[in-house]
Amino acid sequence: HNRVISIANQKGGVGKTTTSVNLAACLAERRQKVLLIDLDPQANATSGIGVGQREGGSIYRALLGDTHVRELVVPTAIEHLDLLPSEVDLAGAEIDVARADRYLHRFAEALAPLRAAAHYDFILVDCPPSLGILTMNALCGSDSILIPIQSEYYALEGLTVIERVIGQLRASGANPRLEIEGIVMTMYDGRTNLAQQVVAEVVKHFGEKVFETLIPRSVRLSEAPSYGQPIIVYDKHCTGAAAYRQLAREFLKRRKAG
Amino acid sequence: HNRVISIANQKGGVGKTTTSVNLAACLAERRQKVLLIDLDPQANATSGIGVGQREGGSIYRALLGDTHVRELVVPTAIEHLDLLPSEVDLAGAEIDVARADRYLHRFAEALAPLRAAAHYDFILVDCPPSLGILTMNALCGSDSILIPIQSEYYALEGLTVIERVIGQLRASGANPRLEIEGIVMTMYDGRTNLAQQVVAEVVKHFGEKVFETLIPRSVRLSEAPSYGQPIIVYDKHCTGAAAYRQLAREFLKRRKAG
Ligand SMILES: Nc1ncnc2c1ncn2[C@@H]1O[C@H](COP(=O)(O)OP(=O)(O)OP(=O)(O)O)[C@@H](O)[C@H]1O
Ligand SMILES: Nc1ncnc2c1ncn2[C@@H]1O[C@H](COP(=O)(O)OP(=O)(O)OP(=O)(O)O)[C@@H](O)[C@H]1O
Ligand SMILES: [Mg+2]
Ligand SMILES: [Mg+2]
Repeated sequence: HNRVISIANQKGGVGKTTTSVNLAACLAERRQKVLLIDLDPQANATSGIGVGQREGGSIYRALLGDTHVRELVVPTAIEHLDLLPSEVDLAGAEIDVARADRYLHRFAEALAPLRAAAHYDFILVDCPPSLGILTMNALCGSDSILIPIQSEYYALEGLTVIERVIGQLRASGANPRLEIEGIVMTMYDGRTNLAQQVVAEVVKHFGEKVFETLIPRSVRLSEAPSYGQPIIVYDKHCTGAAAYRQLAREFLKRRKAG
Repeated sequence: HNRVISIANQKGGVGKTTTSVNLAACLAERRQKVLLIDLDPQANATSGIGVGQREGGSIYRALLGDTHVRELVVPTAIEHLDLLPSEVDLAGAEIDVARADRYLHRFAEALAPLRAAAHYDFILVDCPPSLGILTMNALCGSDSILIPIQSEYYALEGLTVIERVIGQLRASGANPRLEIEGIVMTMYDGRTNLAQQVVAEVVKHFGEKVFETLIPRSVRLSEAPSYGQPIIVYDKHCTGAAAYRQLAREFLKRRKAG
């Protein structure tokens, strides 16, 4: 494998962090070796997986070339799942990285030793809600992008923008091989017309790229981060846990089918 | 009045746009003259209020000094409510503005003629989900910040960061008079413990700054943007409309009490 996947969508609050943390945990449960990279200055994935922030311990140092990524990787409470944490200071990084040389490729270069070692089956990157420097860095250093979409109207509006950005990265040569790993519908509440309409619209637009697994809206999913636990640890029998396990199965099936 | 208020929170999906559009409409309904500025490249407030995007018609032009803000203001279907629209291209603006002179004060300078004319009682600015250049510009040019907070765990984590940023803007002289207008709790579902715990935590932290009006989670609020209508037009009798009308009343009462 050794595949790097950015979990990105500039629309805020669509479930990027929730999907990063829980898909990573469910893949690790299926004995895949996974590294979760928290590239968001909010550091939600870092706390959501139960790891404390350490000043100077984030990927920020590696993006500016001060530290080797290997020194920043920490284990989590989940077997086969490691984390490269974020820190709140990363917010200052956007400007520092923007002014550095080869500013779009700092992430790819920092990650190169980990890629070469090929220790991980999957490297998942939780991105901030923007198409700024940090997300563009992640996309330039990834094999594919996984796009969580909330089953709501505003979430539809940004789809053409992300598609355009992917096209630009490919055409400009910044990352010619960037693929769409898939689209995950999140916070789906089948009782509302709105959710059904949004899913129909997304399927019309992205076709087979849309995962069949729909992640339902579930309070347990929003409670788990306050305990620093993925859903399969916090409440393994709830609908949220079943949905992310299902997503991990579908994700691996699609990978095998290539 | 003539007060400029940024509606900001770097956490994504907390209800910034929903609050901007609906508070603006409810203030206009109470015969306040309101200008809504969409500073988010996603342009959600622009479509949420039913205005189409026009290439070159966004505040982006004014931030770079190419056009006068007055030429960019358009009326909306709501009496007493005007809009300064966004456009998807604004995403490119972050980098252009970052490289311009006085890059933190482009918004304040562009807005100066409108402030001087004192035609509006309130100017509300819908910000993107980040503390990058566009949001910092809005904060430097505002009298106060209104912070919507989703009644969820991850939303709590970013509070200390915003407070730090406000303190830095005041202390550095970038905007010594920036105040906190208030905190609005959004998507509140009183049946969950989580929501109650989060509200208690926010009140402990911000005390009286927290508006008593809690905006409930309501599907009608998430349906309204697909019709390009604020909630008081889409479904004037629903709980979402009552809540935002209540918020507008409380907001004006606090302003009068000064
Ligand atoms: N399926 C779900 N059911 C209920 N709540 C959910 C679900 N998925 C995510 N949430 C909650 O919704 C909020 C937004 O999710 P999350 O923070 O994962 O989105 P995000 O896209 O990472 O946000 P940001 O844009 O700020 O990075 C969080 O409070 C989260 O706990
Ligand atoms: N009180 C509410 N009840 C139900 N849904 C809501 C409520 N407020 C907002 N929403 C929905 O939740 C989603 C997020 O809200 P909104 O887009 O206003 O947040 P935002 O903070 O502006 O997001 P971004 O960070 O992307 O700018 C939208 O789909 C919106 O329609
Ligand atoms: Mg996130
Ligand atoms: Mg918004």
